Amino acid sequence: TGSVGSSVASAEQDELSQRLARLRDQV
Amino acid sequence: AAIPAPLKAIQHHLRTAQELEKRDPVVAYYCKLYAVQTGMKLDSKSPECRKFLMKLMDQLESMKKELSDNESVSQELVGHAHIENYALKMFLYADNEDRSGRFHKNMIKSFYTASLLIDVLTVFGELSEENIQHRKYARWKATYIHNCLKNGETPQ
Repeated sequence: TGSVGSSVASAEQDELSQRLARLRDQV
Repeated sequence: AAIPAPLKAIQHHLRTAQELEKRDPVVAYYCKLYAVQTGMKLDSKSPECRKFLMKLMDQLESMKKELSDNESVSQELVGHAHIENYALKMFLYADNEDRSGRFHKNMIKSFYTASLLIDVLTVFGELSEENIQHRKYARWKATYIHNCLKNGETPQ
């Protein structure tokens, strides 16, 4: 479950980075 | 919502965003953008911080929609000039009060807000040497005058 937890965490981190890039028209 | 402990460094920028939301939504938008970007570097792994940053991102996205006709938001170069002008306006007001010997809470806050807005300029890239010097001076002045008033001394 630890690895599932960390996968979820990195997916959410990616989501934040992607949303930030979209917000700044960098994608 | 309460700011998680690892993100305390962005609390003043968020408070400035909140205070300026009605008066200047563009400045509020970039203060929040700075807060999210800096917050992600501080901690985007703990559930508490992720949740907090996601909420901030929701707010930023809806602000961007509301301000979509505003060039200062749709074009970051214009946004940069807008924030820099606002910071300079705050700085010059406080500096004028200082040189006229009028020391009060509002001018301390203006010096401090100017320094926070210069932090915000880092979302656009490296700061100019002039901005680095203004930030250092404004932060030092705010602290110095605050301490003088607290101790009943007259600033020099």
